[in-house]
Amino acid sequence: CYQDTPKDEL
Amino acid sequence: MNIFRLSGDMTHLASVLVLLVKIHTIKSCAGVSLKTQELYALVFATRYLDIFTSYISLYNTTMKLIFLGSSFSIVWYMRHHKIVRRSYDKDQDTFRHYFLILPCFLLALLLNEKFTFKEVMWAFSLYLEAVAILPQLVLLQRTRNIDNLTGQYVFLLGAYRALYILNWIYRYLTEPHFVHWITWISGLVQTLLYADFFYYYFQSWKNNQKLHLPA
Repeated sequence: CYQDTPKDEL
Repeated sequence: MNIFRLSGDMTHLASVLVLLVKIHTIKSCAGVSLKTQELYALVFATRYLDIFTSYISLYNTTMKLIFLGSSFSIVWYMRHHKIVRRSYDKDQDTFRHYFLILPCFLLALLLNEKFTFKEVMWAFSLYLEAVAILPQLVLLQRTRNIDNLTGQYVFLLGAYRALYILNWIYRYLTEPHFVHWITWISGLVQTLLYADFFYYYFQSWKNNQKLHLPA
């Protein structure tokens, strides 16, 4: 399930 | 932010610092693969396309700028600095990085979270990061004597990947809907590539001997 969240990891 | 993620980022930062110390202070890049460094510069350039458009935190933006700045400056030093570039093992560092870039790009076109430019580039950066260490590992195997800084650099990079896996397990258990297959699988593949190196690194550490990889 894809969450359209900003990618917060580096 | 959890302790695994923070330690992972700090280990990653430490690996870059070790490399910069080697290049700035000792003025040597012996044993360091320019191919791997160029691949990392490409990884960060394609992953952080959103650096000025989506703000997450000051920590996030600062780290992104550090990784972009350090990877490009390392490449610049190895290619153009009049003293550093002389120590580059050009004849040993023969891995063809285009053979890694093309398949990763094709895979990113097929497997991505959304078929948009940004998402394809993001997936590409993850696939490429997973294999970017290969030229460095090949170079290590060819180099007769691995100096301490180079060994520590690769060890810290591997530790950073291992800590990120713990971070994902932690986030999966604590955050609802935290599922990122592309990140996890490419991250797992990347960490497995270090397994062999880790084995010999710990062996040499245990026996208090210089790190030496078998041919």
